[in-house]
Amino acid sequence: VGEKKFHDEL
Amino acid sequence: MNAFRLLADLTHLLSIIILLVKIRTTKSCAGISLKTQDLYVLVFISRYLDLFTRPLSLYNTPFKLVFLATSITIVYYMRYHKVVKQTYNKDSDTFKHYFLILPCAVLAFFINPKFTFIEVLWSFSIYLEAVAILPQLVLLQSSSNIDNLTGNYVFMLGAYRALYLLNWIYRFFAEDVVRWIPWIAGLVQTALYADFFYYYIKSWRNNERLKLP
Repeated sequence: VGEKKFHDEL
Repeated sequence: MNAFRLLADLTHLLSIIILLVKIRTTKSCAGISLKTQDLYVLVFISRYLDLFTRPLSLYNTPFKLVFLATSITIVYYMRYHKVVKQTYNKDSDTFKHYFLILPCAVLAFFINPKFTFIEVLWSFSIYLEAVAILPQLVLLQSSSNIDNLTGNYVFMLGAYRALYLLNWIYRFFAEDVVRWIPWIAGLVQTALYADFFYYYIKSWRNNERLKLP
């Protein structure tokens, strides 16, 4: 589970 | 992207549209807490500073810009519009909202995904959003009758985070995504609406005007 995915939500 | 997430974001957008329609067509912000709206401006500014640091997204970026612009517009109307500002229930909007900010900032300082400026601000915005509805709920409790648009606005605003909970459950199973900070904050946020949901659905089923005891 990568760092990049963390802020893909609003 | 899954259906829960899309529905959640559209519900959030719809809640804001309902509030803007109420303010623009009735030229009134009666029943709306300026303190809650102030907190949302702070939530969106602190969360969406990443507009400057993260690559643009066809989906997220327009939403972020719209949430920022509309929250600022709403506060502007309530504070400065010469007709709208006179309808603000200042004397009933009594919640000490500044007392929410410091605990959220302290929590964000200690509990965050990474100790950087952007990540701490992001955590702060997640915590603050969870409790930002409190002044609004207190104001509604002191209102003898709640107009339909205000009731629908608060309902949609609560429903949006509840739909995010479903999105998180889906993502946990489908994508192995584990995100404790937004999960717990989102659970608290949704739980704060429980009472409101109960009376909203009850009044809707009985075809009565919404009133909180």
